[in-house]
Amino acid sequence: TIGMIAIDGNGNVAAGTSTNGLTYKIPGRVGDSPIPGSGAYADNSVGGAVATGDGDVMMRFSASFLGVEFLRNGYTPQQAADMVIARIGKYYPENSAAIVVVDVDGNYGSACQIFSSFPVSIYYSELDEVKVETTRC
Amino acid sequence: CKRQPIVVNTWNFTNATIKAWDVVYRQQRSAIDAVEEGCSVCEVEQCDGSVGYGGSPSEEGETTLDGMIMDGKTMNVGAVAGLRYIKEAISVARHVLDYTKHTLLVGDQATEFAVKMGFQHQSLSTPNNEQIINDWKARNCQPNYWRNMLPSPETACGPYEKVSSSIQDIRVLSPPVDEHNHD
Repeated sequence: TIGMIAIDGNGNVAAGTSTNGLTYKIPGRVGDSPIPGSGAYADNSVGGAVATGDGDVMMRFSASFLGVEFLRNGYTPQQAADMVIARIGKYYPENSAAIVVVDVDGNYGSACQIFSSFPVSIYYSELDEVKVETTRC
Repeated sequence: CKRQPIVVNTWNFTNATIKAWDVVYRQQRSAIDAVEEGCSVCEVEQCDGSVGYGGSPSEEGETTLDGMIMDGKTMNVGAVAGLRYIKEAISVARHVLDYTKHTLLVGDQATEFAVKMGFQHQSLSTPNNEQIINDWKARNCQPNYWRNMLPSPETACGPYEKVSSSIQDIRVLSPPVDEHNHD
């Protein structure tokens, strides 16, 4: 699954996902990726978030919406990401989950559980090339 | 610090990031265009086998796609789920956003919508799908997502029948979701 957040030169925020889901799924099963607020969420007034992992679990927490709501409540993107994973981990500590949160100023944070690591790809104008930052879960 | 514009995406799918950055920075186009075109790169490249055609088959060996795009300016969303026979999931989602008043289209009728919008109807399966499912069947269909069925889904393939409620197994054992198998 890819989840992506972009902010353009006018400060507009967009987020999206694309996936083929989990292998061996029961036919008809859909994960969190196409569910607004779960796989991705964006709000020009605060920022955006995208989530990845075990979609059957993650959609039960509206993970991306939750991350953006934490931003709205004044938390930093890193705090917001940590709090989303903590929320999921409280109930499902053994399920894979990861999230990236970006605020409207371009600050970002990521958090994860169970995955051994969670790389995030980033590009902004101060960079000469795309950067990959990896979070240990 | 102020970092506008910016593109951030999950995993080390850097060609998607580079494409989105080109759209939003060099071409000075919209964030929504950047997300669509960035994620489309992954659909073509079949990033990690977890995006696009020919990956993550169902028990029956079929690949279906899910995609969603959200505009934070208008709070409008377009999405497709369980999309069959169309490779461009996020672009179809963009068409749901741009050309309908709906949010989410699913299954065969999402496919019909996509065809009406000019997308090509084509198989999403590759020989890799068949190999994955043959290997899975050789492992007695392990792992899988069934529970409370007979024969036991933990040891045998289906078809299954429901277990009566009095002897239900309440354990929730999920197949591994890892760096190469995720939503």
